[in-house]
Parts: sequence; structure tokens; C-alpha cells
Amino acid sequence: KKYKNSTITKETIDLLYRFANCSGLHLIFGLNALLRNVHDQWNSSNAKLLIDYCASRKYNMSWELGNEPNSFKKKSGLYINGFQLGKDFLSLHKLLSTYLRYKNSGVYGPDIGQPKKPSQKMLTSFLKEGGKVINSVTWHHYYVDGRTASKRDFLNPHILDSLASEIKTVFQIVNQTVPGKLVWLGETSSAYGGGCPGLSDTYIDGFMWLDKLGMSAKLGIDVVMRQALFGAGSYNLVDSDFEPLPDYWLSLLFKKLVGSVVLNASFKNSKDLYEPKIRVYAHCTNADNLKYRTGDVSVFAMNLSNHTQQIQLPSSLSGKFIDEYLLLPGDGRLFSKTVLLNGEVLRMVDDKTLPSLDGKEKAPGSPLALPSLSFGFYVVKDAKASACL
Amino acid sequence: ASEEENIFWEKSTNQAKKCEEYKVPLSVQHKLQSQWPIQEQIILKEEFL
Repeated sequence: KKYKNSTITKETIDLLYRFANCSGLHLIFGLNALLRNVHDQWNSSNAKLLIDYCASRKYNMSWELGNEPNSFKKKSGLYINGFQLGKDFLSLHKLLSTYLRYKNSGVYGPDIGQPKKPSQKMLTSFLKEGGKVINSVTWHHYYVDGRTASKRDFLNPHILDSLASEIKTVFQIVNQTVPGKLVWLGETSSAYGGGCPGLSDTYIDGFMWLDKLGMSAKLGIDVVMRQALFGAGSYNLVDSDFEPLPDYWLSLLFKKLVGSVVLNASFKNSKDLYEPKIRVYAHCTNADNLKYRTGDVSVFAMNLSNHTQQIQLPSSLSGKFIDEYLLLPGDGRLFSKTVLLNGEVLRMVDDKTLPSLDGKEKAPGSPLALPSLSFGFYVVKDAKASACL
Repeated sequence: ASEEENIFWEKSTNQAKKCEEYKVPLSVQHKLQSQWPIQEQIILKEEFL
């Protein structure tokens, strides 16, 4: 319940914007929602200083207001209900409309934490009041508490499945209040509280991360934002020396191979009927990947079991050439900080150059063997999938 | 692609040249790197509170 002032300088804003811009990313700035007037309305004067500066520098960016407002009371002693927060977003929208540069800029919120009952209520009243001025509904998701999580949690199908029910809850609220509004995971990772050292920063985290990417897309989430690229804690994609960690390589491979059109994939296995240990997703292949053609299909799968599983594609795809990208831990342990792609350790060529990511071509009908506790990406070439053409 | 992505991809060609020319001053880089271990501890401490 104590506030500590922090000063963000113009130079910091410049560095931040340049980093995002030069990385081909769009910067979304999260404004402070805790500055309040006497009647608990958001005081926008501080935000206006920052927006004025960004406009003067011709920065193209978007905005959020507040972080996990459902925890404001606990973290700052200030209780703001969903209705008031909705009104605050209307104020932000009104403020932005006074700038030529920002009148059409994106506004995203409310960045609520896990959708438990009180947060569901807050989200509902927020969307009723402020839903019309936001471009996407944002919420945050973590599977487990980083201080108590175990290795077993990261491989537990029930824990991985828990995301699906939370996504469905959020969509239910959104469809009742602002039907059709896009839904984003505005902040997400495996474990909250800074991640779980030795797990969130190693190969084993990939099971939660890749499953989250697949399941989110399958259930209609439009954007997934990873906590974090770099920072404090153990869930970062690069370490403090900027060396990529296993989830970085997984993300890179996903970005290169997987497009945004989602196909409905499932895996049938008579042995694991009650607790499926193979999780499979399929998308159209990324159309920007020059190695592949429109109509190609990218299947990605993970094997949570302790034995190798054979994957047999349906007959419509089984007669095609396939590029296989198999990921295994660099030193053979689940807690490895390096990763093997088709048997080769992935590492930067130099400070700025990524290695080439090469698949291994498999002839039509070849068995696809997915080793225990591994990830596989399979690009089915010349698949001519109608949804992907 | 979202509206934001389109804006950035459209201008990425010109931007790439500008970004290549820009280097973070070495002094700034060193300062940030030297401050980071302490900052990380403070951030984590606040996170656990």
C-alpha cells in the first residue's frame, strides 16, 4: 500500500521505441491506471505528458491502461471495479482522439489475471461499459505457481488442459457482452511469480509453451504475448547474456513454419484413451516461408509419454513428402538449456545471425517417430489443403 | 495481418537501413548491463511481495 515514484525519461522511451521498431514489432505501452482523482476516476494528466512526447516524436504505437486490475486492492490498496475501469478506458479513448496520430491507435485491455469468479465479474462489467472502445480483450494466463511447481506439472496433460476451460470462460463473457471482439493473451507463461528456476528456463518448459500456442490458436485466441523476452525471473526467452533459451528456438521454429490458419487436428491412440500423451495441432504452413507453397500443412506434436510414438497421418496426407523438424534436449536431460534440431545443437552464428533451420525430408509413407518427451514439426509438402489455398 | 503489422511491414525496408545505422552507445550499453543484476533482484523482490 505504498507508492514509489518512478521516472521514465525521454531517452528510455526512445530506446524502447527504437528497439521495438527495429525488431519489426509494434509497441503497446501500458499506462499507469493507479493515478486517480478524488472520486476514483483515472487521472490522465501523467499519461498525457507521455502521449504528448510520443506524438512529438511521431511514434506509431498503441495503448493499454493498467495491469491486472483485479489485484489492485491486494497490490496497492486501491479498489477499482469493472464499471469504473470501463469508464477510464472511455477517458483514454477520448484523450487519444484529440491526437491526429493516435485517434485510430489500438487500445487493449483490461489485462485481467486468471478469470476466477471475481475477475469474471470485473471483466463482464468492464466490457459492458468500456468494451466498445477496445480493439481486443486482453487477459493473462499462467499454469502454475513458480515457487511450488514440479517437473511433473510441466508434463501433466490435465494441467495443460486447464487452459482450455479458462479460454472458454473468457469467450463466454466476451460473446455475451461484446460479441465478436478479438481476444488476446496479453501476458502469459508457464509459471507466475517470476517462473520456476530450472524448469521455466529449460527444455521442459516447451511442453507448456508449445501446447499453449497450439491450444490458444485452436480455440480462437488471436494473439499470444509471451512473458517474457528478457527480464527478471526464469521465464525469459533469452538469458541475461542474450543467449537464446530452448523456448526461443521453439518460438522461432513455430514462427517460421506455422501460419495463422488453424486446422482441426486430433490424434487417436487406443493405448492412451483416458489420458492422451500425444498432443497434436495442425495449421496451414506459414505463407511467408519461401521453402514452402500455399496449400502446405504444418503439423506440430509433442510426446508426453515415456516411449517413442509413431504418428501416422490421415490417408489424404500420407502420400506426400514431409519435412521433419525434431527437437530434443541438448544434453539429453529435460532441464537442458540447449536444444537439438534434427540432432544439431541450435546456437547463434554470431551476435546478429540466426542459424538456418533445416528440416529432414521424409519420403511419402515414411514412419514419423516422435521420441519420448520430444517436439516434432512436420511440414506436409504439396498437401494442397483446400483451407490453405 | 493486423493493422499494426501491416504498418510495420510496409515501412520495414526503409527502417532496416535506419536501424543498421543506429548503434546504442557503448557507454549506455555498459551502464545498462552493469545495473541489470541489481535491478533483477529488486524486480524479483517486488514480484514476491
